Amino acid sequence: MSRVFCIANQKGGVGKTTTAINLSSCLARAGFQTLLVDLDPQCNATTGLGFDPLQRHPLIANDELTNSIVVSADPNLHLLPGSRSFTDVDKLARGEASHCDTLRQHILNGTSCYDYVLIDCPPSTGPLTQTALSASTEVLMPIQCEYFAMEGLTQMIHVIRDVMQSENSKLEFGGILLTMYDDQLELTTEVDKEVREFFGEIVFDTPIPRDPQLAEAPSHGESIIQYAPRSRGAHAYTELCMEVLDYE
Amino acid sequence: MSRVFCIANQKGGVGKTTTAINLSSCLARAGFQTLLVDLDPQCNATTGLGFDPLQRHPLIANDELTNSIVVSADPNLHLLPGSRSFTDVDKLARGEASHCDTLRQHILNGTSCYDYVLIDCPPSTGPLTQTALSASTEVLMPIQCEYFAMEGLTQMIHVIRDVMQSENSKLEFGGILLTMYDDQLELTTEVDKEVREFFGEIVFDTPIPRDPQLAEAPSHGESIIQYAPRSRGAHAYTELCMEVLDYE
Ligand SMILES: Nc1ncnc2c1ncn2[C@@H]1O[C@H](COP(=O)(O)OP(=O)(O)OP(=O)(O)O)[C@@H](O)[C@H]1O
Ligand SMILES: Nc1ncnc2c1ncn2[C@@H]1O[C@H](COP(=O)(O)OP(=O)(O)OP(=O)(O)O)[C@@H](O)[C@H]1O
Ligand SMILES: [Mg+2]
Ligand SMILES: [Mg+2]
Repeated sequence: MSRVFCIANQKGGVGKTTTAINLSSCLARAGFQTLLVDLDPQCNATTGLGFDPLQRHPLIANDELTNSIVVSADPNLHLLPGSRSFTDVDKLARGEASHCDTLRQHILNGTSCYDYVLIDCPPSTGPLTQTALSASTEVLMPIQCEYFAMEGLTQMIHVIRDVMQSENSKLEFGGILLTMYDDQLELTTEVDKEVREFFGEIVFDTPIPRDPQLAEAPSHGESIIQYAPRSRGAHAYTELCMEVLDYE
Repeated sequence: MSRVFCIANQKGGVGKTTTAINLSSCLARAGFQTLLVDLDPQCNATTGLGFDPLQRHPLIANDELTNSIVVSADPNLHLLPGSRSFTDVDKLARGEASHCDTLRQHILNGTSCYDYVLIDCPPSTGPLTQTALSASTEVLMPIQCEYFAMEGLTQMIHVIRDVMQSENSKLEFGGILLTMYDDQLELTTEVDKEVREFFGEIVFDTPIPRDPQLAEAPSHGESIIQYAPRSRGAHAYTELCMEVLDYE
């Protein structure tokens, strides 16, 4: 039974893509068949692993998903690349109810052979993210330890609850991940405290520290595990992976 | 003749809102009648200045914009608050051509008494941002000195060029602003060099350094000028303001 993680947060730049790439890289290295799905028109997950975005979005083009899936440097880690094609993304983004349902089926059918599927979403609570949520078993929300991040959480929770209450939804909370953690800063510790008080157990114990090598890795088309396996960023994502696996 | 700046970049978390709040605060302090327009459903510009988002989006509710405009702690700085109301934002976001045009007219009519208007946009190139671009005289693009930021620029440029070529557009490039600048990092200097080589003169001389006080200020509902006037962040935004004014 695949675990399908939707990596979502409407707040921008909180580490969704960095988490999608590096957590899937850790899961692959741990021996699990892992698929990373790039649902963001920015295609950062695609280029961050060293691939080019596709001309047509594989979820729109009427083709078997498997024909678009590529294998990364780690044979256990596969990628369904995204596309910047405006018309396709617009079609996806203006998702009408039946269309979302098709997308959802398409994702579920094309990914059932994987142990883990991670879906990288754009910074929005619109139809793209909602479709991803409706196709997922768990939602993982990275949040930066800063003021605006706290504000955005409540809005995200509403959207998530709506999907959870809809028919056919298997969605549960996968966890909240504190990112770009700088324990030298008062703001970080304040937000950490507030988030844990409010959300309790669903906050991962492992925070991801600020580590410049996490920002460098994608410019080489590599995950942090390949680029700098001894870095603080690599250690943190490995710890996070352990927490995700323990949960089974 | 108002200068209307659209603060845009589809990449998330690059400092659009931080720039919208602090540049408008500097312009106000320099004596100019300034209006900050919050076009982002996240409403960070609104809460960052200490106000509550509105129940209905003022650009949708059929009312004079002036009835929704509030005055900040600095009497020269006014704010048109945003709204998180999903139906309104969705209407705005699914903008049909005529609707965009109404929005554009609405913005232009309601803001003509200001010297400077700054429009804070969500992380997307969709209809909300396109409407803002079509109502603006200049587009200001903050970019973080990291790999994904470089990637996103080219996509933004396409959208901007499209708007520039459409009828009635007064849009010009206002400038590219390097944000969260950390001159200790190789990645920062690499991206700085690449951006300046590619874009030349339109890149502002002033970069905005990474300064934790810039992230703390919004949690007090204040701009950096009020919260920490002697901080590196305050100095940088003041320098940027000088560059913007010099351009006249
Ligand atoms: N822990 C970290 N330390 C240092 N840099 C980081 C860290 N996590 C992410 N980054 C960098 O911060 C920037 C934003 O991260 P990322 O693109 O993963 O966020 P995102 O939420 O996917 O953004 P968007 O909302 O645009 O999709 C990127 O340049 C990334 O390389
Ligand atoms: N120069 C800086 N130094 C330190 N922190 C900063 C700086 N600029 C912005 N920040 C912080 O980084 C985070 C992202 O900035 P901001 O919200 O302004 O980006 P944005 O582009 O508006 O994001 P979004 O795409 O979600 O609208 C915020 O928590 C902000 O307070
Ligand atoms: Mg991303
Ligand atoms: Mg913003």
